[in-house]
Amino acid sequence: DPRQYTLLKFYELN
Amino acid sequence: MFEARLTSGKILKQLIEALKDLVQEANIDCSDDEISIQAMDNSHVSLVAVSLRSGGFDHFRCDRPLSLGFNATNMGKILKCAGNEDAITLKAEDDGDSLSMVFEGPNQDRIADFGEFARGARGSDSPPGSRREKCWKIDFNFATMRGVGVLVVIFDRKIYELKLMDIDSEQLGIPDTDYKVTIQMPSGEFQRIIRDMQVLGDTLSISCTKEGVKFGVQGDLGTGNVLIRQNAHAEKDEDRVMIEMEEPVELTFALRYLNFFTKATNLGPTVILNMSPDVPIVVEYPIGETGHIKYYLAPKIDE
Repeated sequence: DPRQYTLLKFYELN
Repeated sequence: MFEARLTSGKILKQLIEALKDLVQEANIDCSDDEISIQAMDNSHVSLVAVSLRSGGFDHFRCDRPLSLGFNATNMGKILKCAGNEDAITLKAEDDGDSLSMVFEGPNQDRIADFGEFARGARGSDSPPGSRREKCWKIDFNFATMRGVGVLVVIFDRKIYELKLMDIDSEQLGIPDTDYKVTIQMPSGEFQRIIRDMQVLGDTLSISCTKEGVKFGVQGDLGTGNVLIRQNAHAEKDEDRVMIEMEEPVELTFALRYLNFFTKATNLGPTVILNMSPDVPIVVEYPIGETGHIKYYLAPKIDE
């Protein structure tokens, strides 16, 4: 199955 | 001091309904040009972002930026007490610990002779949308129609206070992005596709090619595929399907989250999907001229 990523892989926390 | 009056209070009811299954606690950030909410679900897989521009309110005052931390379930419970036709006013003091919500029934609800108040309201410098301003307007209308007497509406008015909380919300910096694919389609149709696909499996692939947009699911029961073609010339705007594509994109997503997003369907007739390879999808529901609710969902990627 493909892996579910979190948004933290794509965007920086401010 | 923050004060904002939304004639169509239903928007606020629907907004909270559209996010309360995804996020439990969030901040309403108030500035002089908008109120906004940004919050991630507990697993950090999805994010909801709301913006309501100050121009969409019939009265808006925000003396300095405020963050109002709220529990979405509790706010939803209070908003259920507002009628769909009610206007809703939100009020908060700069250093207060509660959010006041005032629900006013539609103008024609109750009419009574209440002349002194109306005369007193004439020519006052009340802010637009305030009770006095409304009285002046209604007084004026009746005076114009009848030529004599003063009739003023006594509003069907309910006031609730929601306890606020301090929330350290994690804000994501989401850069402005040019997406390779933008799909606009009827929100009801998108909702139906998501609902139907959930019967078959947990993971949805969305593939955009020059043929159209293909939604596909594979599961133990079998497979399902729905193809949506461009239909830019439908009679009604809200029935149109418009596809802008720079290059073909195929991504897969957890249906569970997409299903949460479709709770926003009632907010507008249209949904806009933005996709680029290997980045989160943005599912946007425009809210008339007032603003939007956008959901971001991280993709599932083959390793």
